[in-house]
Amino acid sequence: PPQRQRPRVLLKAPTLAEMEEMFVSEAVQQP
Amino acid sequence: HPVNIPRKEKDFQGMLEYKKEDEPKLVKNLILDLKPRGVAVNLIPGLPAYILFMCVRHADYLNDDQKVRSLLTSTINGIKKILKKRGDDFETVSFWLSNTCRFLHCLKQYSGEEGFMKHNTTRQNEHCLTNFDLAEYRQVLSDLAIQIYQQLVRVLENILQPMIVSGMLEHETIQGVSGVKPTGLRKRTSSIADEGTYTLDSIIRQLNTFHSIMCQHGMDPELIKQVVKQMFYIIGAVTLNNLLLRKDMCSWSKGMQIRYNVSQLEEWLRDKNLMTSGAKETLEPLIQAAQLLQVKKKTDEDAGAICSMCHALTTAQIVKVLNLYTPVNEFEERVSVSFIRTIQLRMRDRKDSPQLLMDAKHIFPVTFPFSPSSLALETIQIPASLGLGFITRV
Repeated sequence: PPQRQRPRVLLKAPTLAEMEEMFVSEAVQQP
Repeated sequence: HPVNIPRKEKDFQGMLEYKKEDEPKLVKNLILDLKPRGVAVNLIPGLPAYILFMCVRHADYLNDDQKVRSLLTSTINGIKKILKKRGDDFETVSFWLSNTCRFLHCLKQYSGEEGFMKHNTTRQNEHCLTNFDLAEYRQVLSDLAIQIYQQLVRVLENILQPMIVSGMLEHETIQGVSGVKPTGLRKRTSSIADEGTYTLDSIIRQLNTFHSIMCQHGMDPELIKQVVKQMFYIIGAVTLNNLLLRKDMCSWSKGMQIRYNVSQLEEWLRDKNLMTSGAKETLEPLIQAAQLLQVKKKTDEDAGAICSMCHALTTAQIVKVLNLYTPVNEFEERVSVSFIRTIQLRMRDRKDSPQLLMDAKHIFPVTFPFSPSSLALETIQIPASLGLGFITRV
């Protein structure tokens, strides 16, 4: 296995439902 | 324009570079506008998933968390959007279920977590993500895959539903068994009426279509097995429920016909190497109901045999079949009230539910066993037909 220099950074993810809400609100904001 | 100098595959690192502002175009061309029946037919199975993952790899390589987040969010929303638009099309749903699972497997295979690296080549291990741990996004993708799976089940259910009663119960392929039709059976006098009738062959043809589409899309064999098990459950449950509601379906000859139909479905499973899918087992209640129509129903010994044979049926279902049983010729007779009483007494200690009809809408929980790919990312080429000229192989 490759040697890793440092631990990877955990990318926090929204849930599927939160993602959809973000998506809907972004679409509304766009003209 | 930059000059395109062909490079050897070993020079590529299995990444795809794209500009942040091209992300909407990437999602549009690769997800929203891609027609599974058109361009996608000639693609290697799972190509959209590999392309998206190779884009993620490049954003990870740049250590650009915003770019990674944005691409993953747009990808997930793009898939949801196309499934909202064409969610009743089996091919579209199967295509995106296969690709979502492949994308999920890639995120695991190249996560750098030892448990997922066992089958990787040295080169594949060099392609693991460097900067970010995407475990939380894997969870979101897994949730999305579950949603898509449930959508796939609803689509195939809508297609199969109108075929089941006609193909499994009404249509008779065994000639000369029934002789006289039992009372209450509508006799078709016009051949025109039969033209729109589904037969067992219609069902088998439909199963073949579903199966070949899923294989074409490179769906994981373990996932195909789960879809097939679910299809068989629907066929079995809808058939049994209709048998339990129709007196004209409860005769010795119908039992014979059902057993023949079930044997054909089993033959299909064998032919497709799907005997270990658990699909056949979902037909057990129907198989036992068909046997119940055919066994002797007179003596105490008969009652004992029925009770030990019909373990997949509830008491309510057994009693209902016996009550509905209708002789079609002079060699058969109705089941006596005392025989039914004997059965009820013998079954008294069984702690089964009072349920008569099966829940035909039940969906078995789905799992997506990890399935790493041997494909080398650095060898993947992007066909011009995808319209992704704005991304560069790195």
